[in-house]
Amino acid sequence: GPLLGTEKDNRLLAEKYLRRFYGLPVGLQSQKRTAADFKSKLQEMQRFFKLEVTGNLDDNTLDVMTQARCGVPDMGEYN
Amino acid sequence: HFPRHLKWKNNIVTFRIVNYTPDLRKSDVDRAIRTALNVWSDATPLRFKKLYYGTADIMISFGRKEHGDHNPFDGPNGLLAHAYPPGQGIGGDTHFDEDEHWSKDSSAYNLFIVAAHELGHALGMSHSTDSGALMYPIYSYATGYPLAEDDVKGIQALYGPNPDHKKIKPKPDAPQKCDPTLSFDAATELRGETIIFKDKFYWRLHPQMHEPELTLIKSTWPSIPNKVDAAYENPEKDQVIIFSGIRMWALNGYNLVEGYPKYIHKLGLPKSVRKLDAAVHIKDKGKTLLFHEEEYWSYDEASGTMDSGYPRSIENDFPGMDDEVDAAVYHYGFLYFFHDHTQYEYSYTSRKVIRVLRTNFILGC
Repeated sequence: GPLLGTEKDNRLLAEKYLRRFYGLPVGLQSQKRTAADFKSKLQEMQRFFKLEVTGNLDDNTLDVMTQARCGVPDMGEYN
Repeated sequence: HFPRHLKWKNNIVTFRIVNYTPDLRKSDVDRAIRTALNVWSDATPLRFKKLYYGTADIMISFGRKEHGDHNPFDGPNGLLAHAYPPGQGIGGDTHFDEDEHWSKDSSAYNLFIVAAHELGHALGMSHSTDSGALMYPIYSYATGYPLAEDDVKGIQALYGPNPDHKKIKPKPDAPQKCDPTLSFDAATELRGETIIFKDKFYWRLHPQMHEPELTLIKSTWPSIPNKVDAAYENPEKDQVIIFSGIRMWALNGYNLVEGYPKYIHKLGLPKSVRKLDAAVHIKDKGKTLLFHEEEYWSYDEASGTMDSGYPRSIENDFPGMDDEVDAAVYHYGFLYFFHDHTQYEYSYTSRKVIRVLRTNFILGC
């Protein structure tokens, strides 16, 4: 079903976060591929912050994503 | 470290402060940057030379939104700063978000702490997964020497140790919740959550949270000490009392109650008690038990006086328990005592130990 307003906002926030800090690919990809990339990058982020690794956007993960932080990516090459 | 272990080739690294934030005096910015650089030079053979014009290895500036590197900031909060790993051109450059409010204390984002973290990047350090490390990506306020063991190991792997400073005292690494030898400093309830203090950190356990959350004490309560000896919640007053040495603080939720710290002797403890080991409030009785070495006292919250006939022996009154306690919490008629790496589940009504578990069982281990 369609995402509710808050869920959509949270999803957008998470995508932006994962793109910036975990190299979530941007651009045109199949919906299936996008969902798989999102899940695997989310798991990478949860592992880094020692959260429960679910691949789902739970409250604890969102809490971490909204905290003040350094702009340098946590993983991968820093361009 | 960053991929390819980027580092400066020379141990003398130049820096220049290109512009200043209006939030602080120029001299405060200079001091914050210099102190932040000293944090790293104390641990390594690196020396930092300030330039007033021209191009330095590390160019330090304040800017907002898109500020010239195609790596924009995001307005207040969120991203605070970023820095580039060692290299030519933009390499080593360190940028602070001017949309943040910068301070030299805990009232806003502390420039020294953020600068020390960013300059770590400028020297080749990547992010740490240790929440007690300076290189952990999330901002938290703390006082004292900012480098943890993990930071020191990281920077010394790149540049080696400082030949002149044989003794640097890194702050302890974040405690590992599943370490079988883990012991607690203190534990308390806080509005339905359990808070467990260990070194400079506390774990927050919520019935609906799968994983305990570990945070630096100072980042939540900058004015309480880094070491908590004992703590308890008085739900009637909606207060948590924190004990450290001969002083105690009262918290209302996450706010500090005015009029504190007070001396623990105000509770009626003898002057010979210089610190408590544990404290726990028995809600049904309105009593608070205060533990010190092998004895404990009972404090009546309603009258604000110590009950007569105390101190009494822990060993005699709590059969099956050790004779000392590190931390204690009370849930639905059960007392949970923690001593070293053992947890005792004690039935207050039947006056006996029901279960003996590892201390970190409460943390899901």
